[in-house]
Amino acid sequence: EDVMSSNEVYAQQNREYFNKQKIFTVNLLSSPGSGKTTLLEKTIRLLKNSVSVAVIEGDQQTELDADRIRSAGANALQINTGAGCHLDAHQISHAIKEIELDSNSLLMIENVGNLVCPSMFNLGEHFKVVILSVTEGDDKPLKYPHMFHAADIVVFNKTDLLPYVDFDIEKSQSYAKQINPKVITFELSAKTGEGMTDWIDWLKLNLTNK
Amino acid sequence: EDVMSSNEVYAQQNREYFNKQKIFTVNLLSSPGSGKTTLLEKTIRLLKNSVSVAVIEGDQQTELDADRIRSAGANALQINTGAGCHLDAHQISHAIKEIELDSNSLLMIENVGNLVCPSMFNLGEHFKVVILSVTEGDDKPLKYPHMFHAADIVVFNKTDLLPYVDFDIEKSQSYAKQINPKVITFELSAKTGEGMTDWIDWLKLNLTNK
Ligand SMILES: Nc1nc2c(ncn2[C@@H]2O[C@H](COP(=O)(O)OP(=O)(O)OP(=O)(O)O)[C@@H](O)[C@H]2O)c(=O)[nH]1
Ligand SMILES: Nc1nc2c(ncn2[C@@H]2O[C@H](COP(=O)(O)OP(=O)(O)OP(=O)(O)O)[C@@H](O)[C@H]2O)c(=O)[nH]1
Ligand SMILES: [Mg+2]
Ligand SMILES: [Mg+2]
Repeated sequence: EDVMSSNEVYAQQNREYFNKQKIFTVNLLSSPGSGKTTLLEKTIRLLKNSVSVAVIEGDQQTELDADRIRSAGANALQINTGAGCHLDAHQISHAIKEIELDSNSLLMIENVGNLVCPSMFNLGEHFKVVILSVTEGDDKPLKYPHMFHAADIVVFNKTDLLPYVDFDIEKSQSYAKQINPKVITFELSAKTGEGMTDWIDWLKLNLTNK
Repeated sequence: EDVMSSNEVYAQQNREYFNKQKIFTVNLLSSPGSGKTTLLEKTIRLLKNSVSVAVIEGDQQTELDADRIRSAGANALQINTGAGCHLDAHQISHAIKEIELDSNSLLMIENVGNLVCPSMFNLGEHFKVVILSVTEGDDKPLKYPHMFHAADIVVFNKTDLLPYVDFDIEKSQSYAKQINPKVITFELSAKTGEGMTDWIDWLKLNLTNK
């Protein structure tokens, strides 16, 4: 209980900073390997000429993801959590003092790959974006309900692999809506770029609204 | 610290029971959707005529996996962890009193899909088997090292999808061995059955050695 409430205090502070500076902030959540970094790379390449983009990366170890983000053309800061299974608002409050953030910009936080624990820790973000790869099985919203309940957006990724896997996208979407009726869903392939338009439009819409 | 040590006490008790009853016990660990249940279904179908097989399932919610195990032909008990991100030895000590276990048998425990937390909780199993799907990216052993360090076996699953993904199996194996030199690896497709022989042989070897 105490851990959560102290996390909420930091999350609130982060949110106030993001709002004051007009930094639109999303928290990307998924299982390991669902395609968070690939989606970020693609998104940065499509947006970097129209808005300043920064990424905070969370992983147990390595700088691998932050390096990929830098080569895609955005500022990146890597947090290594060690044995930790999620990012928390305290870590983000430190990270935002270290990384260069412009006002009127986009900040994307890639959480540790984990479909359970990170759902319980607000970071101060405006939206939680959960990525489900079509290779993981269409039952995930029912089996990992806490994450899908916390989601604002669900992105079905790797749609290029649909011909080779047993995944019923309509069924999975209805499961996600069963768990969380207000969730918005996108279907795309971060690798081929198919379906990226709706996702990019959603980001742009929120950037202009800030 | 206290949580871990009390877990170790239960794990020890479970292990003594497994050894006394000659129940060979493995703990299956992976990201969500890597194919734990599919591998179990396939394994049960190949072994059920030669050994008594039981499965303990761990999920946040639903009986979905236990139902799949029962239709494959093995006894199954579903543990629902709620918001919990891993199975622990205390839960297993209760489960083994509920499920019917024969002596000289095989018990497979499917943990909650999570490549982080379950690595820290021994259940009393003889071996930890980590499954990595080739759809998740070959860098996972480096990025989620604690799980690969705890693994006795690493199964590379979904090899039927290799033609459609960027996954270098040799590279990933060398990463796994870098993190944990004693790890044994298998490559297979739980869906098509390709490569299952080595995995089944390994199980049979351990069943006769008990
Ligand atoms: N076919 C296909 N592969 C994809 C797609 N998106 C990502 N991948 C692959 O999936 C693997 C993992 O992608 P990442 O972007 O590293 O996944 P991640 O969620 O960032 O992984 P972690 O940060 O380690 O949890 C890599 O092999 C990618 O090439 C996609 O849309 N289609
Ligand atoms: N192509 C292919 N798909 C597979 C293979 N093994 C599993 N799958 C698919 O991967 C998805 C998830 O499989 P499951 O066996 O339910 O995975 P799991 O690890 O038990 O998932 P959770 O228990 O929910 O964490 C399903 O759509 C399976 O059909 C495989 O070898 N090849
Ligand atoms: Mg990543
Ligand atoms: Mg399963």
